[in-house]
Amino acid sequence: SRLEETVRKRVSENPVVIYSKTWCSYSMEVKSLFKRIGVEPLVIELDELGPQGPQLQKVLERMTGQCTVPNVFIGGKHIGGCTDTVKLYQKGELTTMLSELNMS
Amino acid sequence: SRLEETVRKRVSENPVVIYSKTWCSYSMEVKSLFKRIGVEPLVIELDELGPQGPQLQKVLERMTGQCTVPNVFIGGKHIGGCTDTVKLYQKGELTTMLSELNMS
Ligand SMILES: N[C@@H](CCC(=O)N[C@@H](CS)C(=O)NCC(=O)O)C(=O)O
Ligand SMILES: N[C@@H](CCC(=O)N[C@@H](CS)C(=O)NCC(=O)O)C(=O)O
Ligand code: FES
Repeated sequence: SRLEETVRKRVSENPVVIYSKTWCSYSMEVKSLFKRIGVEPLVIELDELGPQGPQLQKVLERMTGQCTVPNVFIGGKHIGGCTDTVKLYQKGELTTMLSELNMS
Repeated sequence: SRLEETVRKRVSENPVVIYSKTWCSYSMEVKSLFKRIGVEPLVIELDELGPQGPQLQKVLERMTGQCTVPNVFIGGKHIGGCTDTVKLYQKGELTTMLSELNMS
């Protein structure tokens, strides 16, 4: 689908992509984590896209099996949500992934 | 207002009251915190109340200055959100408050 193509394009062209909602604290946490480590992700706020927001959330669910936000991609690879991303960071694996993309 | 009266009644009649949203992870965290310490709060899910949900959220903002969820009351007193409640718990003050209400 066209929406699916948009996602594939975005996650392949941007090292870090976060599908987020502006008023969601878990989304805020994952955005500020990347900010703290000096990485600027591409952020797509699903609540600011009108009716396309829920559609995009459904497409992401089909593609990744994850129906929740935040939905995080690194180097085109689906990482997971806030908890998954924080765990990776605490294990030191996040910075490793980012440096492999020349990012941190 | 009638809605304001409902809030006052609920927080005075119930030792722990949480205004929550079912799909919000911060709301889930604070609900499971109380569950872990063996306390059963009265939970009001604002997203399950139709148009009354946003109205209630506005009333809570007028009454407490807090426009966000989760919105937590203990012993009729406004505590704050998820972060505030977790901080109180980590300081040992939450269990103290609850035992003063014969609750923990
Ligand atoms: N453990 C997941 C929790 C994800 C989650 O439950 N997200 C909520 C918001 S905090 C959600 O997407 N709810 C449904 C929705 O907003 O459409 C994570 O760390 O990201
Ligand atoms: N630090 C606050 C954050 C509260 C917050 O930002 N809550 C969000 C949801 S996680 C909110 O209420 N957003 C607006 C809304 O849902 O109406 C807490 O710990 O509770
Ligand atoms: S909506 Fe509250 S943490 Fe996501």
